[in-house]
Amino acid sequence: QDVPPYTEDCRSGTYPPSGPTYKGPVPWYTVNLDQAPYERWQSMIKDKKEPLNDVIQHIKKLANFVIPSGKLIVLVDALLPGLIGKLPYPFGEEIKGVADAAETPLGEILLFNIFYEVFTV
Amino acid sequence: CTSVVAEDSSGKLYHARNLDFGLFLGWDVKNSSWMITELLRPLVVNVNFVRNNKTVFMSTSFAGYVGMLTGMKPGIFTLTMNERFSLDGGYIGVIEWILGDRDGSWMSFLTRSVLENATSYDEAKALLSKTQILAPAYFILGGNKSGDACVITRSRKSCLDIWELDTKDDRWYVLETNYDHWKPPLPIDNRRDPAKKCMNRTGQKNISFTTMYDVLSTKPVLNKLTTYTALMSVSDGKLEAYLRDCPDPCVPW
Repeated sequence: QDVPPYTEDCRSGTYPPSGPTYKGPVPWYTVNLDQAPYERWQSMIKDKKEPLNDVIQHIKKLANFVIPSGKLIVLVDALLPGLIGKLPYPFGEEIKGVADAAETPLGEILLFNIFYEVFTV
Repeated sequence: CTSVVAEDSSGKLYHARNLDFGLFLGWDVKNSSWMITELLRPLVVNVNFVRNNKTVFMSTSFAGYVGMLTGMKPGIFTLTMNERFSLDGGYIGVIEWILGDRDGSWMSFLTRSVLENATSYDEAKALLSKTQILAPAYFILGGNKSGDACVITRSRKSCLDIWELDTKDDRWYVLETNYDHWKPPLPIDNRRDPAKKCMNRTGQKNISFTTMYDVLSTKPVLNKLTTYTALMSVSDGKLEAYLRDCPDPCVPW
């Protein structure tokens, strides 16, 4: 087990989760779809503002590593907010609400939301 | 990622997944971990989406990410999405979309719309297989009656394959990692065979949250990219998710 690829025999007795492979429970939140899209995520984002900004900062660092001039993030901040209205309802409004609650530029929150599409290369 | 839908001997369906993300997005040498995986863990949330005070669907997601990668419509269907890597990848779709070709759906927005609006397993299956999308993907879908589960393999513009559960043919589970099921996985990233070995060893009659969690806790199915494990039982309307870690020795992906 100590040499690559670190495969092991099928595990048993791991549930309920505990021990070194368990990092904790996942908290529950409610999103009310009767609320305006802009407002739906606000209370959750207020709780998660700091870790969300940590991820965004890391993505920016990676972008600056790929294009060291910082121009990629300048482009993200300048170009992406203009496209928010082109997203299907209600996603543009929801992302605006997330960006405002996190006090993070809109383009960077949109980038976080489309990271999957960009990453599939 | 590893997603699996299994049917027990009584016909009850279980759907479970490991969400792996962050490959090549910065390695932390000191802590022997992927930086983005570590940063994503505190963002993992379970969300109960309600309308008129009633649950519409439930999801395990990342705070700030309004699309869905894992979700359940209680009593109706369960859905996970796994990444499908391709040179004709999502970045092309994004560029096309920015340039004004907006025929394709954003992946995670499509899964969210399906969870929110589809009213049956068949409707979800049709939407996931027929809607044009911006990035290739695997959709792993489970229903609420015997035989209702499949893996939908998608390119950006078409549905390449629908791989169905077939208990009559002894296929009592469908399991998807990040490779087309009809091709062998990359030899340095073979999570499929270890997962299948553990599923086969468990056996159909013993399938439960307990044994599915065991399978998803076995290295390399559990690896340095694993952010969370989610377990869903559509008939019970139960979704459980747990943050994961993979201390050394552990495969990086």
